[in-house]
Amino acid sequence: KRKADTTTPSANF
Amino acid sequence: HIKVAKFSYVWTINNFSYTREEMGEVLKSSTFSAGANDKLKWCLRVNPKGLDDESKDYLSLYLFLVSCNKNEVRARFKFSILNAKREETRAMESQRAYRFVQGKDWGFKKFIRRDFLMEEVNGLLPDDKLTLFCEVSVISDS
Repeated sequence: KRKADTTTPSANF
Repeated sequence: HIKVAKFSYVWTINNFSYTREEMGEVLKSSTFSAGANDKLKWCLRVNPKGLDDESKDYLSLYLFLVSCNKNEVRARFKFSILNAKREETRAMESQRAYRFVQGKDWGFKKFIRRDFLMEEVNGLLPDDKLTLFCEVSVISDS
């Protein structure tokens, strides 16, 4: 199992 | 109680070695759902020459939530390549469920090395066709 990534990281406030 | 809806999709890309996408460019599959009445619509997005400099030697593969009727969806997923015998090989599975909203993707920037994929002896491109297999498990409250 692998840690996934995303092409659209969202900002966390 | 939780409910898990599991479904899969097969995407065959013909003449793979002739695809013209450059680094950062993407090929999209048709949309698919768990069932005919399911409101969640997904697609696969592949970057044949990677997403960026870090992944330029790889094929990148993502699961994309095209549309949904809820604020968010949690799903686990697994990608693999079907060889000439239609067997799953080179599977890569998400570590956990990921949160999707409409327009969001999750996947693997470094799904498979391009040189490994194109190496004929590995049998991953029979007749120059790349067949990607995606299994999705959508988790929701019942």
